[in-house]
Amino acid sequence: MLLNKLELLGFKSFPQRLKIEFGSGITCIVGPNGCGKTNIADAIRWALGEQSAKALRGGSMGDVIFNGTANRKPIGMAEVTLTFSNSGSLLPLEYDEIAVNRRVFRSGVSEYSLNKTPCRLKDIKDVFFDTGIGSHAYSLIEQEMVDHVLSDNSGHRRFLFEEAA
Amino acid sequence: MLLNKLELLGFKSFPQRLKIEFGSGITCIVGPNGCGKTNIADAIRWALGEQSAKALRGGSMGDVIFNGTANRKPIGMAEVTLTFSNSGSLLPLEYDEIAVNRRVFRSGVSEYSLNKTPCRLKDIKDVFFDTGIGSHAYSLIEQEMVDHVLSDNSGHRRFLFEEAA
Amino acid sequence: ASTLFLETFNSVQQKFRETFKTLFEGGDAELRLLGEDPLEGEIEVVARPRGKSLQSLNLLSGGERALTAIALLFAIYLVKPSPFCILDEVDAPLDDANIHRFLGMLKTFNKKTQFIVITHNKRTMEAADYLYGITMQEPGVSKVVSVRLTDAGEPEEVVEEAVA
Amino acid sequence: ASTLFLETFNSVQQKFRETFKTLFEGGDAELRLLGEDPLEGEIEVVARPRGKSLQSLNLLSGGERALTAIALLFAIYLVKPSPFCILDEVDAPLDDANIHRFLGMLKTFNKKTQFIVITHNKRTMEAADYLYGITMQEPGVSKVVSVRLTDAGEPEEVVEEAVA
Ligand SMILES: Nc1ncnc2c1ncn2[C@@H]1O[C@H](COP(=O)(O)OP(=O)(O)OP(=O)(O)O)[C@@H](O)[C@H]1O
Ligand SMILES: Nc1ncnc2c1ncn2[C@@H]1O[C@H](COP(=O)(O)OP(=O)(O)OP(=O)(O)O)[C@@H](O)[C@H]1O
Ligand SMILES: [Mg+2]
Ligand SMILES: [Mg+2]
Repeated sequence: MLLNKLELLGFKSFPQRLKIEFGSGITCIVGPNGCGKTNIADAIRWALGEQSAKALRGGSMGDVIFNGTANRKPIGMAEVTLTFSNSGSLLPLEYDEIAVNRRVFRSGVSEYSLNKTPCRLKDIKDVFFDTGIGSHAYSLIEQEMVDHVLSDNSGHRRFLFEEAA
Repeated sequence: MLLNKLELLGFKSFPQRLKIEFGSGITCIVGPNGCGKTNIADAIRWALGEQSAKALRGGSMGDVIFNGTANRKPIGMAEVTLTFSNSGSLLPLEYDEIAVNRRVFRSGVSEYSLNKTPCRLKDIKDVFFDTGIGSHAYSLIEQEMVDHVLSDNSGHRRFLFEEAA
Repeated sequence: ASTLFLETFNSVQQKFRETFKTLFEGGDAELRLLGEDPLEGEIEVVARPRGKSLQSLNLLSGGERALTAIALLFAIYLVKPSPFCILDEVDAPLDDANIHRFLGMLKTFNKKTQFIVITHNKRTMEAADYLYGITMQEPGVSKVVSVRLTDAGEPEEVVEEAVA
Repeated sequence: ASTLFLETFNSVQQKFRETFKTLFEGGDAELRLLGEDPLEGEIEVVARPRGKSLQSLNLLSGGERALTAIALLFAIYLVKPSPFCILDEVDAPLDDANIHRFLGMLKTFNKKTQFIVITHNKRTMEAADYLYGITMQEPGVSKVVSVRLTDAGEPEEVVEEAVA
């Protein structure tokens, strides 16, 4: 299964619709400090059901909605769509492509859909269960991981092992 | 006042005597990962009286003593000498140069001297009091400082302010 | 559950020895499960770069710790792969030689694994199959542009020339 | 003690606004003392890069946080200087433009301040008045060598030719 496409609208520093297509192999994302690279990683993990606002650096889930700049007003909704190709038919559904969509409003309420059909978060987690996609902490590796993974307190490590088991 | 010279013997990865001379302005220290650069910063802060083994990444003070490699045995003592020129006569003593020396043995016992005269740690702290040298947390800036300085818990920030006051 | 955990632990243990040896070009590392109960015991990480003596992880340098963590995370990844893996500036504390080994390891994963690598490092950019640049020409508003590397290895925006 | 603290706080507050504006080429930042008692209150840091809207520090990027922390630490340093300051790889999360501004700020300190800067970054090395290399030719044993930068900006050991 391959991640084909990421589409964002209103997510963090992306007020206007944006699309990024991914191929197989290594895709590098570059740019100056603060331009939005980690926000893209946040969008991917958010669309897959990340529930912790803190993991996305916010205080509440509404913090992922574009909140304006000196020249633009805040907006009321954030939306991210991740499209996977079902090559290798890893996914239990009978589609060639699976589009996972999540949107959130200022109220903090999130809505999910699979190939445009509204569903619950649980349905998305079920579809991806055991494909290796989802909340695997070891498939998003960031700077702070080093101290978490090597710390004297082996709690983080244990969590990673249990996820892999 | 200027830091003139750093001499190490048996400190961490420096089993043999080593001298580094500093001029005014910017001195850059470069080299591959794990070659000993941060150990040099540790040596400077240790010689000025750092009492926390943890701040030096060890479990106990004896961890700063060279503990051997595949080809060399551990040794029994670590020693660091920092030499300052008393330009501007900031220091209360009547010397042109002040050499601060600290040594530690496997027992964990530290010995201090000023210009080769044995003294207590308190004497060293008194000499440098109010010259701006010593345990100022803001004059050794390392990677983890960012999170400490900006964290939601303002304890670290307060400590820096109180030191500066 | 306990058996499954032990199996996973042993596989990761074995992979970790390999990834560590590759990234450090030698040295040893292992994982130890302390205590009687596999489901409760502490997992200890032991690492010894080539030629150095065995010490606590805390005494390792910033770069050595980062590389050890990468070796462990890749070991877990090899045991239970995901279709894609996001690496956010993990190369920041690494020197040129270690970045080279790290990129070498990335390339040994078959093309079925997608790596999304966020970086400021030119060598990492050279290893990319695709390169995207994010810019904020309008402050606070992110845009995506195609990027290529100049002869000097610097990233520059690919500006599509309007055909007259 | 309370008066002294307030004086220091106000001086740092003022310097921080300046260092932040310099390092971010605009934007605003300030420090706030919360609560009634200056000796007990929380010290809050507020930072808003140019053109962006005001948000919690946690939403800032890794590089923006590092630069904000550097601005604050330099502000404290300007209020109560030490004869020397050690900077250990603080440039690691910064992009080229921010490293340039950071080095620019280092150079505004008069020569009476000694900076000991540990770095892997070539631009930072170019700014040095003196360059020392640490090597471990024998594993686990550190040695100091003199270093200079090649035309390509790479550090290389200065090997003294034995005069025949
Ligand atoms: N809800 C939001 N609305 C508008 N802007 C936001 C929002 N959340 C975050 N941002 C902005 O996004 C920027 C951070 O982006 P990001 O963390 O992706 O940077 P980055 O490209 O990873 O940079 P670095 O190289 O420093 O890590 C911040 O300046 C922040 O103000
Ligand atoms: N007591 C000791 N005896 C011998 N070696 C030691 C001792 N304490 C630390 N070391 C070694 O010193 C090395 C770490 O050095 P240091 O932290 O200075 O590296 P560095 O040059 O800062 O690298 P990086 O660029 O990765 O930060 C480790 O490999 C560690 O094994
Ligand atoms: Mg980032
Ligand atoms: Mg270091």
